[in-house]
Amino acid sequence: KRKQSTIEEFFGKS
Amino acid sequence: MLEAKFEEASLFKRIIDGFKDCVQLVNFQCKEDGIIAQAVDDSRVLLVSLEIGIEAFQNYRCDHPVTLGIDLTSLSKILRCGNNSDTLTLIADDTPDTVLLLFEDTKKDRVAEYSLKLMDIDAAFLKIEDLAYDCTLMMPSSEFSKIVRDLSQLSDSLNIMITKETIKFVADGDIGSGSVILKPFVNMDKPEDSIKLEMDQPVDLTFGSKYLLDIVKGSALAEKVGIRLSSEAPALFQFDLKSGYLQFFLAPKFND
Repeated sequence: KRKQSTIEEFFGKS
Repeated sequence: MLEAKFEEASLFKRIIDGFKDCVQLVNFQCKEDGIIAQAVDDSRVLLVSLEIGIEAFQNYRCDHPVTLGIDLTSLSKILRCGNNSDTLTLIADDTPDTVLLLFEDTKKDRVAEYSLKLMDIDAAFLKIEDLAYDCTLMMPSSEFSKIVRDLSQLSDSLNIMITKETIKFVADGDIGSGSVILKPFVNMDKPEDSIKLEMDQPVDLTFGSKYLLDIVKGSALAEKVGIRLSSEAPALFQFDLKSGYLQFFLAPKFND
């Protein structure tokens, strides 16, 4: 089973 | 004061149509060097980043930075009111409550003017790091669009595998499975039909089909799509404008 990752796991808030 | 004039309203329509189905509320930041926008979809999986450089406009003037908070559903309603070949000018003052959209048909002396109420949108601007990618692929956007639309019928996930000389798209679902295999090649007569691949490392990535279906709506903007893949970062799908781009960053699915 594959889990969907999110954008915020990679890009931080500026 | 912002005054941004597109030679053809169709360009701005295609830009907005390219991402209005995945995000709704967007801050457009207008500065002297052009307009940028960024938004993440509700599920926080897809990030849209837009840059429209000055060269994409017939005339552009912005002497004071201004942010236009726009509901894309409302904007689309107004954009449908203009004809594709009209010029379109966006006008806003330095502290705007509304943005004015002016459609002009110079041949007929027809002028249509619409005002769109702006919104206060609370959205953080994410810092997109300069990423190192394992593979960079450039292919016709129409071909990529067809592959995504075809394979997404079979499964809610789509697998992209790249090895040395092969690009493989795979969908494996309840009703069956499908795959499309491409090889890089150069078409001398029609360079835009070429498929270019630069690979540092092979990749094997899985993405949600519904997000890819959103991304391929950008295909109306450019004949080619640039796809950059990394095993450890969101994939980047890019449609270039004459000046600027529409980018989609898509977070992959990982093995649990």
